[in-house]
Amino acid sequence: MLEARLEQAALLKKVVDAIKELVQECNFDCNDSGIGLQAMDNSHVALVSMFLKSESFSPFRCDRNIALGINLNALQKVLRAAQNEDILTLKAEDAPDVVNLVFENATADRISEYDLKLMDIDQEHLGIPDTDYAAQISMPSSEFQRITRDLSAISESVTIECNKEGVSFACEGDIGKGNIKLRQYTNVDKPAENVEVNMTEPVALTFALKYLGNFCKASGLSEQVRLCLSNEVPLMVEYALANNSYIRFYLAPKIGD
Amino acid sequence: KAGQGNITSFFKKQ
Repeated sequence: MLEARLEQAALLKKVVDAIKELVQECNFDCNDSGIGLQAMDNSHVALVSMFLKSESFSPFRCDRNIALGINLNALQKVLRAAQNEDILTLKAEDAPDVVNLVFENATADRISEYDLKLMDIDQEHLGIPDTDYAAQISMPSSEFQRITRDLSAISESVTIECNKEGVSFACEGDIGKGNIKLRQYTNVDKPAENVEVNMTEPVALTFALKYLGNFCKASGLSEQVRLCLSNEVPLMVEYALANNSYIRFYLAPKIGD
Repeated sequence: KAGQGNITSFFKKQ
């Protein structure tokens, strides 16, 4: 059986908010190391890979591998009944028809219990190769969200270029063009504001802004975001969570001229 | 005009 208790329901609420635009139905794969999820969007352009390590829960128990096939819209309806600060416990049997969710407020004078029906989801699992990315950029997630939003007003796609000068986000549309350059920046007192650029070779790739805008829905999960790029491979956008848990998005580049 | 790549052409089915 599965029993996983989260100190704050906010984490699961934010995870579902972050991925439900991309993916409507997916398996939550539970095993003794935690709860993972991998799913592509309908057009197979983007992929989300999330893992909540067992250490992110207290306690965490999962005796056997269990796949919880969940409609995220339905899960969100149930999660709306949880306050952000509620303690959230997920429970399921070994071959479950439902997942049980319990929300307790901090003073333990309210306990809400819901059963969410599960579904059989036949999902393809993709192997994500370990990649030594040519460029890695860490920046405030709010900054990335702003850049994505501002450029979306001008164009459908953005070219992310990383070279010795730093990193630039450039786009061109019917009304004109835009270009945002970021340089390395270190704030010892506020590390969340840091911009770090590590590059082993210059990279320039073009991506659809629509998907980047979807990824940015995860901004509330982490103050910093990491962009990893290599020429001719998908972009990885990572929001690191506590306890080495993470939510990562992959986006196939636009190809050709 | 640039086309959109597909994620399955980079990551293979397991």
